[in-house]
Amino acid sequence: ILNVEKIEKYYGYKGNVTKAIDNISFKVDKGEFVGIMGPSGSGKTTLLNCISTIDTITTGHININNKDITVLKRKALENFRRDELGFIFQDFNLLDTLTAYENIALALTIQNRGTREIDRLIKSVAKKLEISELLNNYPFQLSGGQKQRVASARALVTEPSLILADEPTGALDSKSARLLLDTFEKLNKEFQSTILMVTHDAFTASYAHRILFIKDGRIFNELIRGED
Amino acid sequence: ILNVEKIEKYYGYKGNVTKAIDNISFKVDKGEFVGIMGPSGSGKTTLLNCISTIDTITTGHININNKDITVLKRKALENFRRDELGFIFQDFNLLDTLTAYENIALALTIQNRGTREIDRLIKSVAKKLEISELLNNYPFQLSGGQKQRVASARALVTEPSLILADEPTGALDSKSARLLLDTFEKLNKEFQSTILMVTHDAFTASYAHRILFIKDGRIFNELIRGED
Ligand SMILES: Nc1ncnc2c1ncn2[C@@H]1O[C@H](COP(=O)(O)OP(=O)(O)OP(=O)(O)O)[C@@H](O)[C@H]1O
Ligand SMILES: Nc1ncnc2c1ncn2[C@@H]1O[C@H](COP(=O)(O)OP(=O)(O)OP(=O)(O)O)[C@@H](O)[C@H]1O
Ligand SMILES: [Mg+2]
Ligand SMILES: [Mg+2]
Repeated sequence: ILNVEKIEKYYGYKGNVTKAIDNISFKVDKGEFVGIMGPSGSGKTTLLNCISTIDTITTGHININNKDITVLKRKALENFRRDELGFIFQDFNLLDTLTAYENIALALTIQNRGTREIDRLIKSVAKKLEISELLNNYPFQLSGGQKQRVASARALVTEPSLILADEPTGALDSKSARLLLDTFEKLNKEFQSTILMVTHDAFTASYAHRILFIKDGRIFNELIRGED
Repeated sequence: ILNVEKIEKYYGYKGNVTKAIDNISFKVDKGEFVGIMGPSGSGKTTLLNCISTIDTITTGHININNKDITVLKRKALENFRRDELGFIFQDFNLLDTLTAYENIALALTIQNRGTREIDRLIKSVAKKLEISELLNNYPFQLSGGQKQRVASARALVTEPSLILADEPTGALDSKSARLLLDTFEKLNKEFQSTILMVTHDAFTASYAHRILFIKDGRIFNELIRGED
């Protein structure tokens, strides 16, 4: 489902350039659950932003479902993001003027679903992540961990085929983290969702089948879970 | 140094009220390093916001250095926050229009320090937290963990007598977390700084001398580290 070939990403201009990604290549099959770990500033968020088409790469290719996303037109990119992708941002990225319910609904209204179906899907994902009582709160009325769960609900409510998660349990206590990770695992097993998850937490990483280690923008190690 | 007596905090209006803090009392002596742990939404951030005077309590008293902060006038509150307090926010709270250097300098310029002294203090704390090369970056040019270290540097650069930290290692890998925690420990041992730190990470909690456990706005348990 995902094939990353020799990608590089630079920030800045001629004199002052930072190389955030330095010649990274890897493949992910459909239904895989892959973790990404690495020190702060090593390029994990940059990698996810490039794969999700939120940011552009400087050189190389990224193929998703055999389509090269670096050459897709704007309209095709928007359709891909809307229908195939669920993204959980490191800083949550909730809209402050909408309630938790409306933030989650956003992902479904852009897919032109009916209001009754939207309501059913939101109530179901809210129950799984234990945020049902918080749906009428605005982001400023939520704690850090509650915001992270609302942001996760927005990404998962469309049951996307590819889930990109950037430290999804960073602000969560161990019980909330387990609820979210169990939801990931269910989507992975039942719907064959492919998951790419950045984390620096060992418990969270233990859910992945394979872990890529990144340092200074390069993959320097890989761990594959043994047969259970 | 800190005496919290029967405090309560409610959010919302008559019909729709959330009790975030429900009758909490505890004392912290000068030079103590205290951890606060608890599930997501249990009231940890609300507690720190009330102690730091960023938010107000509904009932009860908070005494810092034998002064009741719930009755201090505006000017006295500002002086207390400027001279005694260092606060590391859960969402970093950096100003997007300033560089990392300027964000850190802000805490010192409001104390009317000279530019040479400001420069020396910033360079020294930046070196401890390994962000020296990032000082000319704006927040949007920093990774999640780098932002958290800049926010911590801003809180620590004034060597405050009371440090309040809200999940200061949430976005950090284990090496960066250790750097920050070692800096806390040094301030605690050498300057007798009192530290109150919210965390849900076991390694981070292991630095504290005492841990208060909070659930639904109440302290329900306390652990005191045995003699080493
Ligand atoms: N402005 C507000 N209006 C209404 N309710 C609020 C407001 N701010 C916080 N709350 C509620 O108060 C409770 C405590 O929030 P708080 O942010 O203190 O939790 P926390 O322990 O820090 O959680 P986390 O670990 O997720 O950061 C939560 O249930 C939250 O929904
Ligand atoms: N807009 C930008 N301009 C310049 N440099 C940037 C920009 N965004 C990120 N960087 C740099 O690129 C590098 C990689 O950043 P990235 O956010 O991918 O790190 P990360 O691995 O996600 O780290 P963390 O664990 O701290 O979140 C960092 O050194 C950062 O300073
Ligand atoms: Mg990141
Ligand atoms: Mg909090």
